[in-house]
Amino acid sequence: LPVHPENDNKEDDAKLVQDYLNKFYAVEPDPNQLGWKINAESTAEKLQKMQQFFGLKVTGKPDTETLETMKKPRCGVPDVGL
Amino acid sequence: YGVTLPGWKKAKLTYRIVNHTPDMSKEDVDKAIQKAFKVWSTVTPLIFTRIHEGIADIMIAFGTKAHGHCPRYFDGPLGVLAHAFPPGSGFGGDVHFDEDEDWTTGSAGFNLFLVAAHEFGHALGLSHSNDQGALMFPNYAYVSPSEFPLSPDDISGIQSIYGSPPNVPDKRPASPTSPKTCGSQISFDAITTLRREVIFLKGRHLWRVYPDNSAVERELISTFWPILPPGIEAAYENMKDQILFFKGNKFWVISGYQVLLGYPKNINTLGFPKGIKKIDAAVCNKNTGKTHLFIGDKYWRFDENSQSMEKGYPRRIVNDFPGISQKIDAVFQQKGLFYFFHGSKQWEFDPTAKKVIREIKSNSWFNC
Repeated sequence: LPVHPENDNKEDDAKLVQDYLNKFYAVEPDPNQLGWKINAESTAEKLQKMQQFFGLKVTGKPDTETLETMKKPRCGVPDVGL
Repeated sequence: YGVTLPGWKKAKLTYRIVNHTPDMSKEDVDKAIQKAFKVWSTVTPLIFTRIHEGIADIMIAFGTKAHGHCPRYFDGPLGVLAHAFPPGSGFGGDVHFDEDEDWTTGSAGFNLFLVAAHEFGHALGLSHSNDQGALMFPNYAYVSPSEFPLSPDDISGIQSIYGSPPNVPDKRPASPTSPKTCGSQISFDAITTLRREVIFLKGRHLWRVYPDNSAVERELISTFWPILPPGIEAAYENMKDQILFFKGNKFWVISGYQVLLGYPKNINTLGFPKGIKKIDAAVCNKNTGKTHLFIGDKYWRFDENSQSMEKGYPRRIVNDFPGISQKIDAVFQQKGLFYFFHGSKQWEFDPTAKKVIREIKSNSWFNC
């Protein structure tokens, strides 16, 4: 059977979310070592941070509004970290 | 706002445009970059000088995908437009633009001036703001280049690192302020503070006064706020770095150069009864967070924290401000004291002691 239109883009959306969070929500300062550590937060936790930053509904899930925000042209500097 | 500390340890910074985008003329690129730096030098003590060779503090370049030794890379059209590094040596302070974008001077593609101004914010030590009206908000948003792009949040952020510009005008008045301003019969429509300045309004004009050094500048109101009509009747600076302007039964809330969306509104929305058609004068007491709005021989009090008119008002002015018996043309607060104006006179009033300290001519602030 043809794939339902709603399921067509699920893989793309998942990749978009992962790429976005890796680029902009993946690092944080290590308070113990004055250096950096790879963020051990889950994808859902990072997504919540992103949603909170952008004033979106904080669900930890990639809803339509969150995906639309992720697709917008933006600066390449991470939103978390230094 | 967010900051990446420390900032630069010096006020004079150099920049170099390493290469240019073919999307625009070299002259337009140079102008956009220069204008973007001016945005920040206007609100800080920083001075930016261009060099054409060697290592500058801020190296500016256009590149695509993986470019040079940069640890970050671009992603083709759209997506990431540019990036920058916080103050420091090596890549520190450097700014890179994605050459796969369409760079322009206007609203098509991506406006180089706006993106550059944002990236220079990073190069000076700001990180992203979650204030959607701020230039340092991460997503691109076109605004007309004729508008000043910094929001109060941006200005607070950069001044938290570098402080504000030296409070000295470019040219001190060679002679005292003009006879017109110093005329003995001068009166004002409204007066408000604006950060460290005092703004006197009359007709289509305003005077910017720097009380600390008696410098005075006269401008058209429309130069700053084209949307405001002449003949503003009352104005005050609130606790949120905004100014409210009143004329008739309307009022505007202005933040920086911009009028907030949805204004003007009817003064009834502040909590005035329907019969009130205009405000004579207004002042926010920064020490208490209460705004006094004067109409005729009475006044109302508005709580800035709860954003509501207080109960028990109106009250007679003379009861709570002994010695202020004339209709009030204008009023402002400076160093805790109120200055009430009527005609060619003003009264310095201590709101704590509840008494008039002295009577002065209304042009005393103008270096006459």
